[in-house]
Amino acid sequence: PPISSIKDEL
Amino acid sequence: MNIFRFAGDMTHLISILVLLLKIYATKSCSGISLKTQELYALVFLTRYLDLFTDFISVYNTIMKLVFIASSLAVVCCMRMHRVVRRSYDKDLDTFRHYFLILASFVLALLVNEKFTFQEIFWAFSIYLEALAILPQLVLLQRSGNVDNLTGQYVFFLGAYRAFYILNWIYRYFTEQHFSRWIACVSGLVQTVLYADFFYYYFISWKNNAKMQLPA
Repeated sequence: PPISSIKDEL
Repeated sequence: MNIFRFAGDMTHLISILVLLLKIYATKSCSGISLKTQELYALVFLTRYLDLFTDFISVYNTIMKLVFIASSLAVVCCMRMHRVVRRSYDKDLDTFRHYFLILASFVLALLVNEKFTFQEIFWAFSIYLEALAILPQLVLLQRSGNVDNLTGQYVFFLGAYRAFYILNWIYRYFTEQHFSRWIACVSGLVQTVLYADFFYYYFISWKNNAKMQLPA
């Protein structure tokens, strides 16, 4: 599943 | 990546560098709460579980490694270093931070995006980060005077999440399906917890006086 967008944050 | 988030990450990095500077330059950790440092190490270890499984960008991976390594280094230094640990305010740093860990974990079990191992630990790290500063603020309240580097450390640590709130607002208006209520609400609580510290920090800066927190 695509990484939910929040997970591209630190 | 947007300017708010980049500014937030850089501010976070600056806070860590100021903390390292304070400990290595003064060979003292007086005024620093070991419990807050332990909570932050736990926050990074539980948030970056996907460090080796999901590659997002070189920047993302490097920053995660820096945050994990620096928080562990500070905890180890405050516990092991024979000179530094003597300056630790053990009798002032008595906040029962295990309750913060328990409360965050229970909340993460109840409120998460998906009931999976990684999502629960991610939510746990978000909630814990919002509360992690409490032992540090209590320690400063008790010790009364705040030395410059410690004050700057806490200031930048608080400012970084404020930048992230601007980042979330920006992304909310520029991206569809931007659902991150967990991080937004928690980040708001986290920033509000710093409110009185920011107030006294601003007062001391305005009067160009040493920062005093009311006992």
